[in-house]
Amino acid sequence: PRQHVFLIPEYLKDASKKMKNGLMFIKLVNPCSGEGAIYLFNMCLKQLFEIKVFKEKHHSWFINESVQSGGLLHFATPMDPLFLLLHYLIKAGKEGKYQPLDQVVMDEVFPNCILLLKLPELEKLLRHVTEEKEIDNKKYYKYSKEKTLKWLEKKVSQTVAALKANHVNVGVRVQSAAFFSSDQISSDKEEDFIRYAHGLISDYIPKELSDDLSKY
Amino acid sequence: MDLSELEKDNTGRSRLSSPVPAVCREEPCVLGVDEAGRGPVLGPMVYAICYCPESRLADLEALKVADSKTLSESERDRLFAKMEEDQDLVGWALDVLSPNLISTSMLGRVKYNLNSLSHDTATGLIQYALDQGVKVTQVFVDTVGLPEMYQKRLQQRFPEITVTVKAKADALYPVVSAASICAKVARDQAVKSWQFVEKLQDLDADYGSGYPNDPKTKAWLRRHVEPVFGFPQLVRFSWRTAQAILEKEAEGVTWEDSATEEQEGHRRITSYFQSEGPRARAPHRYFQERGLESATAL
Amino acid sequence: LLPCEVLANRFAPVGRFFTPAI
Repeated sequence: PRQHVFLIPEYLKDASKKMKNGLMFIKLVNPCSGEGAIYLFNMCLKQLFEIKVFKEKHHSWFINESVQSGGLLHFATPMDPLFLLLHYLIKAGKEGKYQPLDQVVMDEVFPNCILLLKLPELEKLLRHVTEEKEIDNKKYYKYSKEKTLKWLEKKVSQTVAALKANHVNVGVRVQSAAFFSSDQISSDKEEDFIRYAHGLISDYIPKELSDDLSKY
Repeated sequence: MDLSELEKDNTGRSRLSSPVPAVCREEPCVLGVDEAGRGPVLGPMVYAICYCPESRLADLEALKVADSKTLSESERDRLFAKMEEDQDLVGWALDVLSPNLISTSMLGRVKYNLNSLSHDTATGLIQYALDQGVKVTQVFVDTVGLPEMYQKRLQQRFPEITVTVKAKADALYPVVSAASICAKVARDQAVKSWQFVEKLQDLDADYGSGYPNDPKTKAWLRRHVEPVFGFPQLVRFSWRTAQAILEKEAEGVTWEDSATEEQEGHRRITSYFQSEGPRARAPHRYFQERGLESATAL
Repeated sequence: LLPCEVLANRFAPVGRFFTPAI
């Protein structure tokens, strides 16, 4: 059988022990491209992880007493599930009316998207990007672009702070991140950081929203 | 012969030598070079020098170190013991080149072929004798490759010594034959007492002479080929015999610089201009610079 | 992680043959 090598946060290890299927690899939409992508869902803590893969040719693994071709290295990093919910809310938003969430988050191509409905504090999350109405104790949601842009702006600011804290080279010259002198950072202007952070966030939102965010 | 150093690490090269007879630092000496184990597909190749005062060549001849090829293994051992006894007659030194060193030299990215390895080893041993203070005036070498070119290179390297490179030198010059005996004794012993770094379960040392056409050797190679790791390091991976078995029995491996890369058909120039449909947006440079992309399948 | 691709997913006697060294 194929074997995969993953870098995942330590605390996830007992998730797979605590309950059967504690960790599930599922295919969901990539909110930027609309294509499929692999995610990891932690059923215990109801937490979503995106999977990035380091792929370079001519590598393989020795894993204990076996060899595994390909030599791929997978990374699982926590991801804000609101990016995925947003994908469905924007799609439904085109109809311009309030809808119950379980009619919005549906996808015959990626049926596992219903797992997103199990996320804790879902209503709190949704308030960042939707207008809501309550009728007979049932909640109805409608996508709000204004609120979403405000939410995304916060994301960009958090990302700028993280880029600085991690000394990521945002200079316009595309250089390998490994070779740069720290004083380079000071010369990078605030605008470079914002542009870079916008670009990074745009990997998780549709093109149209990315353009709106850029103007915003 | 004490090969304990070799047994500690038989993946590189190790040098052994006798004490230098005092007389060899005073009187002009003749030095012979020869090697053993050039042809076999397994085990080390051993380069040896033997040197003795010109005035004592007759005594060396008297030892009956005739053409070493005509001697049996036990006769060689006996003669070697006698040379060791006669400490003020001959001195010797040898380089044991492990199969791993041979393979990695020949298969390295920059090829270092067997002839160059041989020439450099012989040169190194002659230099070693000079560094030990031996008054070498003549050197006789059994040829490897083209005698003239080899002779010229050695003569350039050691202008103050008379160098003679000749085929079958071990049958012509007793000091070369003595070197050949040292080399063969060392090689036989190294092969016989080979310490496998690989903890082989069904270890059997029944690999015959080690020559590629020896049926025992071929059978042993086939018995011990491992699809991922090839062979134990006793084997010279760069030998055709070994490669033939690997090509048949072992898994394929691709390297960054493996030839297939170059053979890959060059794309038609037009293909660079045809748009390949809506190109999926490239990942952000943060990921590109780190070789990361979204996993779309497991 | 090996700097070459072994084109197989299979058992391999790694403990016996592979002695990592710097």
